[in-house]
Amino acid sequence: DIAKAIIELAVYGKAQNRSYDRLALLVDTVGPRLSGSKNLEMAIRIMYQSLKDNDLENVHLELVKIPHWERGEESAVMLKPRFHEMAVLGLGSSIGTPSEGITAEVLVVNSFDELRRRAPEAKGKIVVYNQPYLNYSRTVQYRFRGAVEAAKVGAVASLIRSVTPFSIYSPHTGIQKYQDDVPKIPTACITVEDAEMMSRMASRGVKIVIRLKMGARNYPDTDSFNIVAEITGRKYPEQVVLVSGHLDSWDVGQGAIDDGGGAFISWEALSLIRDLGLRPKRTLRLVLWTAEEQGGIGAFQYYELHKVNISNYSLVMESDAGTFLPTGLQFTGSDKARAIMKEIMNLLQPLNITQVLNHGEGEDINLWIQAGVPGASLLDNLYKYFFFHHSHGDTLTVMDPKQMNIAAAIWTVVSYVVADLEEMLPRS
Amino acid sequence: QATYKNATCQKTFQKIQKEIASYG
Repeated sequence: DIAKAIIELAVYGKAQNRSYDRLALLVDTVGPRLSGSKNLEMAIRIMYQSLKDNDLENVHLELVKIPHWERGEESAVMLKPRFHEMAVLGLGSSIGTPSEGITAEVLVVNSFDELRRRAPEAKGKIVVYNQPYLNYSRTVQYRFRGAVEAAKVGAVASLIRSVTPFSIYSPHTGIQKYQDDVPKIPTACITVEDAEMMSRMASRGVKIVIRLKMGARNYPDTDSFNIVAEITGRKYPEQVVLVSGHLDSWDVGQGAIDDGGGAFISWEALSLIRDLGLRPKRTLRLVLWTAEEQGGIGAFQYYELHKVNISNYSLVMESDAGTFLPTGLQFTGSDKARAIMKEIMNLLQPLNITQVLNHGEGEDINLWIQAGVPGASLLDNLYKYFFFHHSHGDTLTVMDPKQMNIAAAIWTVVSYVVADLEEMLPRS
Repeated sequence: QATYKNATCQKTFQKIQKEIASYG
């Protein structure tokens, strides 16, 4: 009756709402946790002590050098055809503008193809991307390499429509990447509303002029840490089931959904197992990653350090797509392992969430999955996720403690049973 | 020990099924 006991404790018992309450305390105390910030440093310190206080084993920090970028003051003002102060959020790793800002005419494009076609018009201008939202992975390319593509055709800055299917005038930040052989230009996200408005203005032949000011600065890499805590296995302690989320966030909102929820249901999994007095056969290892938002920096460091033991990893799990009402478990692995995961998910029939879907993945576990380790991620109701993601709206208010309880129950049952089976999950 | 090094599942799926059912 172990699965039933986990569900009972997480959803109906004493532990209900615990992961939500713990997350509330952290995000209200520390706020958002940008890579390289004092906030992230404080969050790591608090979490380290909390995991120790929770009587977890082998609690330790693993050093990682992470990027340190600060946005500073920023503004984008439309000067022509009318005065309009636009909401703007600089993109991670962007350079700043000169203190007087960059004032330039705008070229609005709807795609990279259109930018290439209209390349001769782009020189000296601010390129505004008004790309439609298709899905996250496709549309995010504009945010990631919008500045590089604009700079290639001589633009002086780029403003990118926020990557979201819905907006109430909310800019959404995220990481962008420069290319070595292309000049670096400042780049930021604007709202869907402003991108669409400028697109309409441009289609009417109206000249648009914007003054963009960004105080963004890149500093040398700084020290940070992945946090590790365990329940050591009783029979095969050297073998590992890894359960994880990332502790860093962007510097807006509270970083509650991305990825406070994932980090805290992962902690909750170990807490619930500890509360029930269980000890699986192999080690259940919690990792709270640092600097995921900058491109999985902490996860890369962890992989480099631990890949020598890759044959001992039965399953790697990451929750980084919200902890709203779960729809199932995404899984990548061999057919045999998938059949086993389906059996395990049947244990969740009391919650009526038993689906095993394809494409288990996560920025922080992908290296392991690519190397052949079975991987799982939590799939939940994503309807709201990208409305709030990377914006000032990413706060605890969006979250629901009852949904988090269910997410934690699933996360715990899966991680515990895989850790306690007599054999590791079979690989291809 | 059931390490991945052997790469193959020593138990039949039916046995694993039964083992998993014992958690339910």
